[in-house]
Amino acid sequence: SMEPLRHDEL
Amino acid sequence: MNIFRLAGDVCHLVAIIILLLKIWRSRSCAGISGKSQVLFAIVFTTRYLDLFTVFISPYNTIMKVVFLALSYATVYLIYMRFRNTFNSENDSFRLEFLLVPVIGLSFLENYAFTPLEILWTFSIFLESVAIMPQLFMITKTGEAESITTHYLFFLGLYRALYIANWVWRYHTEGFFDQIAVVSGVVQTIFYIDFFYLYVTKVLRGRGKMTLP
Repeated sequence: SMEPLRHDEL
Repeated sequence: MNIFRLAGDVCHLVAIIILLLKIWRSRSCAGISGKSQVLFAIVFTTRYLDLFTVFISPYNTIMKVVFLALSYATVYLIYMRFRNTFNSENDSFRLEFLLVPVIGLSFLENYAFTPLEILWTFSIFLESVAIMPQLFMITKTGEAESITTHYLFFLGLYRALYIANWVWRYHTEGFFDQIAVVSGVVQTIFYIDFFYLYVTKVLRGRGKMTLP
């Protein structure tokens, strides 16, 4: 799974 | 930011405000699962621990504060202010049946084995099942006030819109958050039978939703 750099969603 | 995510966040905010206003104005939390509201407060708390360490945008920070404040205000109203109207015998869902698997899974499946990342994963998995006590209460009592169904409708719609947001972000920026997507799909699936009842019963002006 691609690892989102940071969680920019609520 | 895209229209799907913005619409999703607005639906989420509307849902939370609908419930909070319902409890405040009716001065009662009858028919509301306090356990689900506690779980949502835990979801926001464990997801927004980076509130002070990671700055995404003014919108992101403000919405996190608003969601935290409103969710704790809702829990406060249920368990403190109007606790004498809280019928705990109807709110009988065993939370350990949710918390144990969610905690276990967030240790197994995460992007990084760090406290913040495990807590974020825990909040994503927990959110997908947090509505269970509320849906269980409705099946148990066999009915839900129409305001409560509007709350559930917007709450279910918010994550459905987030799925559209993930499709959009995948095709426009190659963004793919597998944990959030899988969990969001599961969460939305739980609402499907409610959506059906909502459209066939509540929107036909029956007022209360009575389960068959």
